[in-house]
Amino acid sequence: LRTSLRNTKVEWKPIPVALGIGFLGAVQFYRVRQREQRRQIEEDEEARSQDEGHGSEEDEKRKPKKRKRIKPSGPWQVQVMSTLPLKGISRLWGRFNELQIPYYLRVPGFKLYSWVFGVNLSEVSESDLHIYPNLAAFFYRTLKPNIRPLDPRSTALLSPADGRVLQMGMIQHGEVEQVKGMTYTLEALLGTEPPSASSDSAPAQGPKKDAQGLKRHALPKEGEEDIITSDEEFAEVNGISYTLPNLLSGPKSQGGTPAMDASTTPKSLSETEVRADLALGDGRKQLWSSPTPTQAATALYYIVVYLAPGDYHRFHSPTSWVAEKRRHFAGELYSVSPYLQRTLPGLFTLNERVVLLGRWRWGFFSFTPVGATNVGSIKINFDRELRTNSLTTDTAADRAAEEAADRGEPNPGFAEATYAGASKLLGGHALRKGEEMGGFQLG
Amino acid sequence: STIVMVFEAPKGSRKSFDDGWEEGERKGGWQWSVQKGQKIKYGEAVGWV
Repeated sequence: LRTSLRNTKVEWKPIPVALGIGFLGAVQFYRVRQREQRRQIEEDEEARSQDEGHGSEEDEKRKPKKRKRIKPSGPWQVQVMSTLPLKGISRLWGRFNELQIPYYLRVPGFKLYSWVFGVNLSEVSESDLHIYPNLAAFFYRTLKPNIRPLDPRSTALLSPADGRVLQMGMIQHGEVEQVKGMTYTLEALLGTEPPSASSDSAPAQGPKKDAQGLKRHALPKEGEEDIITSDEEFAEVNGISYTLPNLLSGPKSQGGTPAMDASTTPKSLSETEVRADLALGDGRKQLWSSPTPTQAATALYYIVVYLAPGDYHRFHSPTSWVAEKRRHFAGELYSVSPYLQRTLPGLFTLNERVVLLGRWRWGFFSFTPVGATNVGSIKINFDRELRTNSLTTDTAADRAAEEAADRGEPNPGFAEATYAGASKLLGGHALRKGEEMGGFQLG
Repeated sequence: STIVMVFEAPKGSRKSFDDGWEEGERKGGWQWSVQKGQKIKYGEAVGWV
């Protein structure tokens, strides 16, 4: 044996990459399982100690509650799926797709992917597919300019992305109408009721001066929606007082009639501010110049658009609107395939999603991209802080929970941010119709 | 992946452009212009007021 060992030439060979990745996946899977079991034991102990009434009420409230693992109900396939470390798998999938593809394999590789998932390569902005270093970059491809003309009607709401309409309808009693047998409560989907009813960023009553000394108009309460009396003082900028009519048409002339039309708005507003106001103002102009539509009955509508793996995965603003708030639900990452939508009730309230809340010309408007296992990362171009499907996501959600616990409030389940800066007067981020808002990324 | 839009709009009525309404007239409310299951492209209208 000694002589054969000594005489045998040692040859090193690379272990196949796939085996290595499989091994890493198994290690990660084992580790996550251990962590889940440990967490399960802690939760059981906690529940048992609560039963026994240990610790004072106050202590319990102050101690930050650990985020309970979401346990969906559903058939055995769903139970099996809920034991999988979906986030781990999604992040692994993302890592895998960021691996550089050898230069000469790119074109055949992307053509195969396009053939399998029905990608129309003639619409891709880059004709030379070598440019895309990996599948993640190809997945987040852009389209040729003007290949998607926008519907010319000014009152039309556009589809934000390529996809298929899964469900649409009117919302009755705060519930999204039956989506393939599943009913969602609006509150569960968006967090709480729409901001207009309980926007905590609005001063409770009466206009108040904020840091720059600007008077802010109190957002209307339930029932008083969007009815702003025309000569109520709306804002004061650089010593010029504005009411809604003259915000769009400049300061009042002596006779009290607007001195200028909307196109000659006062120079003291920056262009973006004016744009934001016009985006809202347009609607509001209709609010006060003709019988206001919101005095006509309004209703809540919803539409669900499903993006298949081969679709163009960037999304665009469906209309001119102002995004005021963002609520980021860390959630799980189940697949959102039509099959799972049929079998997993409440899927959209479980998955990681980013709820953008704001207003358009007819009132409340919300835009919610929902992540999935293979596309767990949601990117919003104008939200630099947002990190989805990453370890920082979980910590952000836990931090929100702790802050809520400190305030003695229940865990909101989401991390919230408010957009400011598009308009000093109104706040929020103004979006134009058709403007790219962000997209879904692999992993 | 999926996108859900929830929005407020004037209550719809069954009338539509075919009835000779001019665009922008206040007579109608929200109108859907898509069907369930329909494939749609970015930029196409899903409905209008």
